[in-house]
Amino acid sequence: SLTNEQEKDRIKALPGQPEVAFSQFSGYVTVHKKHGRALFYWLTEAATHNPLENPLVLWLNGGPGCSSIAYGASEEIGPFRINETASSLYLNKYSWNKQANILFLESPAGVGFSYTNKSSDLRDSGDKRTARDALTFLKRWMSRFPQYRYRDFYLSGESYAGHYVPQLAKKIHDYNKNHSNPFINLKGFIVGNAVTDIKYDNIGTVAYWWSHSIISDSTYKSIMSSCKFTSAKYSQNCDDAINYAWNYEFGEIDQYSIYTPSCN
Amino acid sequence: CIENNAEKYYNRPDVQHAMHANSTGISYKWTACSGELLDNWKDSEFSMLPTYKKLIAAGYRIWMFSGDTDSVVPVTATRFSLSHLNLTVKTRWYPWYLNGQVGGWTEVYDGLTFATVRGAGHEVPLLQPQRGFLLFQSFLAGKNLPRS
Repeated sequence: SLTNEQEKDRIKALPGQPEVAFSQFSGYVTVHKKHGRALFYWLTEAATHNPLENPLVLWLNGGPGCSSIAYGASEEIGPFRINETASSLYLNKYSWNKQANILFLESPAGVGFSYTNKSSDLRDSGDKRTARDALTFLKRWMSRFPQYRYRDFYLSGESYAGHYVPQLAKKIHDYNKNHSNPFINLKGFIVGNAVTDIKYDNIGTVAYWWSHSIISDSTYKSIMSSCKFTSAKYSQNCDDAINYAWNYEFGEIDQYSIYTPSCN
Repeated sequence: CIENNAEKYYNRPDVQHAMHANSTGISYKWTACSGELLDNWKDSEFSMLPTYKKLIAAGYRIWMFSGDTDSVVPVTATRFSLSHLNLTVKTRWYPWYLNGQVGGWTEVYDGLTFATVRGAGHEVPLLQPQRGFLLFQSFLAGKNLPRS
């Protein structure tokens, strides 16, 4: 039986939404009572004959500071797309909820609808607290949705979630090690275009810029000779070389998709 | 410009009501990315590779993929980082197919599967939704991507 709290979160229908057979829930889970930090989630259950048989998949976008509802849910893997005038929704033929129950989480507090009552929280967020709050969210969310306890569970995400996902996976792993019958049944994770290692990511990124003819040979040489990428802080020469590339060689492209039109 | 649609839709009061969102009356509009969080991000791990090593050793199913037209976290960035895990190759590099077309390339290591998605950018399911869906299906099934 669904908990009362769960029923309170049920979405009857979104404005302009087409008729669907799967259930949806959304709402807040408090992750830090004293600071009034609460994370917002949106669950789109599996569009299958019995969602109870399908795994649960948590999706996180990166940034840091970007919303899984703005990107993951609304333009990537969610069941709906928003039309140009934002007056109605239409179905995504390749929605991932055709295979699984998809849980979108706006994380950390300050992203999207997720909020904090302590405004200083917005100026000292970081990997550690984000992972800690996300684990707290999961434990409390699974109390509200006990039908998902012990269910096959996967994490997924892209970009800076290349940090969030493995860090949360590690937290879950350590939490489970200290509990005899762990209810967060993590089986694995999948990440796309994931921020992984500052040094190697940067070297590989500059190689991509050069091999895809976005930057000149001389700029490639000046970046590779002045940038060590051994710390998050770049030297002035390195900064100058990269800024030159961005300002004079890249041109007006969509860096996130270099062969499609850029958005003016 | 597709994210402009979300900026409009999720700031509609009737949408927020239907989603039980913004119940405390947040003092700022809903937006796709918070500049304040990004500009003030405090701790960020230099490398996730040590965490990957621990999670691979713990036996989790781990897949990484790259849309190959992204220049922000491009496919060569991920491949170069992955190469420093020194994983053993189980199934050598091969093209995977969907509808008779190469959907991308993949290589399976002991403990991790890597795949590219041809013609997709940073947000793979946005530009190559069908290829992204097959990738997800294969991941959930624990099966290698199709060779034909």
